[in-house]
Amino acid sequence: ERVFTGDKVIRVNVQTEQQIELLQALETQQEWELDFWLHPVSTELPVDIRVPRSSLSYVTEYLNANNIPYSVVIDNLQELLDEEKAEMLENQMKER
Amino acid sequence: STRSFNFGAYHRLETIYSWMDTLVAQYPKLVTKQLIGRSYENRPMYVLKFSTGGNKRPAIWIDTGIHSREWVSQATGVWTANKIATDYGTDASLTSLLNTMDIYMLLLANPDGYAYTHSNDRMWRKTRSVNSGSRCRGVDPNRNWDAGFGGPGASRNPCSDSYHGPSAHSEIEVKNVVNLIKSHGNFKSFISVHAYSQLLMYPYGYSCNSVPDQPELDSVGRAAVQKLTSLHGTRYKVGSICKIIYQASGGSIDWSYNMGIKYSFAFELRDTGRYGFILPANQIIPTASETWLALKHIMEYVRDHPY
Repeated sequence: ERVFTGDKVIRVNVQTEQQIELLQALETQQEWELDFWLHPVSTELPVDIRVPRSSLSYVTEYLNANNIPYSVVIDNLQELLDEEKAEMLENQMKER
Repeated sequence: STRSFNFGAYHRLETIYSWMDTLVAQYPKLVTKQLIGRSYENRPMYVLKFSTGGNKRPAIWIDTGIHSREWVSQATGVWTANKIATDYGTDASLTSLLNTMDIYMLLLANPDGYAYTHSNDRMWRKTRSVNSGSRCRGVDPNRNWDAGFGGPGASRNPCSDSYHGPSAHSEIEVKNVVNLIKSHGNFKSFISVHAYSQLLMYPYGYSCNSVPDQPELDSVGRAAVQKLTSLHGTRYKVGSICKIIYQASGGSIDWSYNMGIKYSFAFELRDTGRYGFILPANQIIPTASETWLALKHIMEYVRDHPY
């Protein structure tokens, strides 16, 4: 099963068209295996990205270098998934 | 029985499928289960049909879970199916609706993807079909419909999460729905439920030009969202896919609208990003309950505005 330990979900509130273009360029760079939960399309919409742990330093440097503000929404995705799974298993037992 | 099923929890595909059988057994005069085909990996695709009789009555289509990782969508579908079955006969408006119309619900519109999110990759979105010549699997089932197919907002790259596939309706999961809608021929509304972002959208996605029925769809959508917000204060935006999310071609409700199904809508449920696809289970019932108010409004409008 795929594990997401250390993966973060970050939110970028884009402010300019140029920032959108920079994020769209980032989206095309497949080597970083970024998973765009919400895509960069307009300054009125947020951009959510799941960033694999291995790509974190590159992505944060890219955003900082281009003065693109972001915040971490989910710090460790696997923790959330572990909770979700535990809750599901507990419920399964109750239902049985 | 359906009473021991916890609607406030996420479930595996097998559990949902067996729950569907208990629902049919419990409400045999109202609910039937129809096999509409099988998925790429040969899982059955079942539709729940809510009907009080008649042949090919005007019908409403609701699908959930076409993007498999959007778990609150499938969970909302299950809650809603139970709600329809239990409220028929006591809710006067729903009862009058079902006395003249049918409701079809496809709870797991992407069964292979959904099973894969449980067994291998919680973040899986697409189908699980093999793409010849590529190591990447799957097609985005909401870019595979014959409506502006292959246009903006869809990718030619099989490794992309928005890969549109080799051709329109190439995915058997999409084809199964297309075949049913076409052979029935009397659908009046087509509603597809996704997550997240809290949006209620109507066509088009593949073009930012307004559809002819835009004013009516917009007003119905806004009234539906008003009712949704009234329950827990959850705020939604309303608009065409192209204008409030992005230009996205090959979407299901663009296809259904172009087929003449005027009341075509797509929901993006909770939340707005705090948890995204990993919405905690304790939000399932609040999400489903508020969504029901919007769904019911749309269905009542469709009932009262035959065409």
